[in-house]
Amino acid sequence: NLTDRLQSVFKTLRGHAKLTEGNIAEALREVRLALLEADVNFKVVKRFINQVQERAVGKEVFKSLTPGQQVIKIVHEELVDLLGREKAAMVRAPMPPTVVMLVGLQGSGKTTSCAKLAKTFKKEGRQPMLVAADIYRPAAIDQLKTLGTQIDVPVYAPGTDINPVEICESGLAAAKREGIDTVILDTAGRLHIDRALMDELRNIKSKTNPSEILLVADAMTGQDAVNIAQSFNNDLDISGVILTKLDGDARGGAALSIKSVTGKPIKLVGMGEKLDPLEVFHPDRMASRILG
Amino acid sequence: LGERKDITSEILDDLEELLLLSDIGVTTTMRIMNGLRDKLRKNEIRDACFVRGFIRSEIESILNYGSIDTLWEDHDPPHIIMVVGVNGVGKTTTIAKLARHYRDQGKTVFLAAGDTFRAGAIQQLQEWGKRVNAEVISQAEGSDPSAVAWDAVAAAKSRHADILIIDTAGRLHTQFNLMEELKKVHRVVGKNMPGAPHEILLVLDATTGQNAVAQARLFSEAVRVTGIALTKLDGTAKGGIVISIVNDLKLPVRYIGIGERMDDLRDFDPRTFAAALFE
Ligand SMILES: Nc1nc2c(ncn2[C@@H]2O[C@H](COP(=O)(O)OP(=O)(O)OP(=O)(O)O)[C@@H](O)[C@H]2O)c(=O)[nH]1
Ligand SMILES: Nc1nc2c(ncn2[C@@H]2O[C@H](COP(=O)(O)OP(=O)(O)OP(=O)(O)O)[C@@H](O)[C@H]2O)c(=O)[nH]1
Ligand SMILES: [Mg+2]
Ligand SMILES: [Mg+2]
Repeated sequence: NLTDRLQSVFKTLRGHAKLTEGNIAEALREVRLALLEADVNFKVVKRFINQVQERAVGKEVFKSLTPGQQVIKIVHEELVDLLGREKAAMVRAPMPPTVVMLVGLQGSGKTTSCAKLAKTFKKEGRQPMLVAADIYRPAAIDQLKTLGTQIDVPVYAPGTDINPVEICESGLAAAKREGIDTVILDTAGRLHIDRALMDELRNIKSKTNPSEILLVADAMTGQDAVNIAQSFNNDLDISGVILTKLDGDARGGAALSIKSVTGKPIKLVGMGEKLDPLEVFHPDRMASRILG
Repeated sequence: LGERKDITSEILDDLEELLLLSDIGVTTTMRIMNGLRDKLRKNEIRDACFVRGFIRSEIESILNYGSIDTLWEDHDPPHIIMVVGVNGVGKTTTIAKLARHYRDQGKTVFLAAGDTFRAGAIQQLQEWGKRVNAEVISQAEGSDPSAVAWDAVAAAKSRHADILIIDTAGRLHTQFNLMEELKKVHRVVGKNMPGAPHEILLVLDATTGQNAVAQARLFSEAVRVTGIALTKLDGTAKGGIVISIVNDLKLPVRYIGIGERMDDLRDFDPRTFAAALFE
């Protein structure tokens, strides 16, 4: 693993020495490889390594740490800073209902995450409603209705003959009439390069004015994470990210890529298929996971 | 001479970046780049501008492993295909596309609703079955997937279906119990028809990074994966993860998914795929 690789890089450097450009070049090469293996985007890695180098050069090697540990400590801290130290809470609208919109690529875990959110809101004493705005995927509405029944949350589902923008608009109107305080919009998966479908999302946004637009991204996404995140953010000005399937063994470098190109916080993570709550994002745990 | 060295190193840097950005992975990229630098040093490649073409054909030959129509001419019908993979990669949709492909050839196709766990999974396959004109064998939600598989094989045999495609629930390769469940489905199918399933397709999502390698490895250890279907190539991801998988695990890529409709399936073509990496 990275710690062992850095130990061997530094085996000739002792305490009281300074970290110089020369002696950390090799170490930074190892860090670069580790980040690429973890699926952090190539360009994001480049920027990150430069940042680490600026911080590391000139530092004295602490007596209590080996030079390898010193570099890892700097890398780890830099990673945590980048991933977002401040805990980003979920935003609520000044006047109910709060609208939360989930968007993302096909199969990333939006529908499941909508249900997890609804269940959590309900436990917090809120009155959530789910809106079935995916009219394209076969039985998508059945899927959301089944989940709604499982967690005893109403599902607004006028069917596949109404367009998604109208579904979201009328869902919001229905929510206002029925004392619902949180509306969760489950949108269809789509490609960030599908102009018509991205415009559909922009229309839903302008008609429902969400307090949260959350990009749902799969933790095992590779280099493409930057393209996806950048597009969704440029089109919608997302408010945050939900990273799903973190219960697998993907290193999750996509987290760094996404945060780095959008600047938007990773608010929640999905840790399973069942409807257990989405968990709070822990940047320090994510940093360790990415570094392997 | 010094300027030529600079141009060469810039070309090589650009190439390395392109390979990494395609999700080819660090180890495979380094191996390709080292092999390339070696050839340049020995003057086996005349000039740095021939480098891309050289790498493209090297990748193409790696991917040329295993041709497509060899699998099902040598046994009685039904030809049984089991489809596996992690969550959300496109298994159910790929099954619909395959069913459509075989229906176009005039074959009778049965589908087994082997995902008895996820909300709406059975209905999703039933909806597709109607659209592509394939009969769906299912049981109640929550029933044992092996029981559904057994039933489906029995039905396909007794009613003379040409093809049976078995859908399974998405599962992470790290979930021990679910991988055991998959092995059981595999065994049960073989019990009802020796030699079956004749094909086991592992579905991989082209947007996936290096985790795809672990997926391929562990699914192949659990069941006899015979090929890969790489989905969502209509996006911007290049799907370079298949290169090390084909090379190291000797698993051929059979199909690619290029969209969400029933016609959006293509036979894998190594040449087009390798060329697309360089676009
Ligand atoms: N292991 C695991 N599986 C998950 C998680 N979140 C979702 N899934 C599974 O991933 C698959 C896809 O989830 P969906 O909720 O249908 O994804 P989606 O984004 O709504 O898909 P589309 O609507 O087709 O774009 C399902 O099998 C889910 O059970 C998670 O955190 N962990
Ligand atoms: N753009 C695109 N989307 C695809 C492709 N294949 C599948 N999808 C979409 O990906 C999403 C997930 O597809 P499913 O077939 O439900 O995936 P799955 O592997 O069966 O999912 P689980 O059963 O929940 O594990 C759906 O929205 C599909 O329409 C493809 O080739 N291109
Ligand atoms: Mg969905
Ligand atoms: Mg499925």
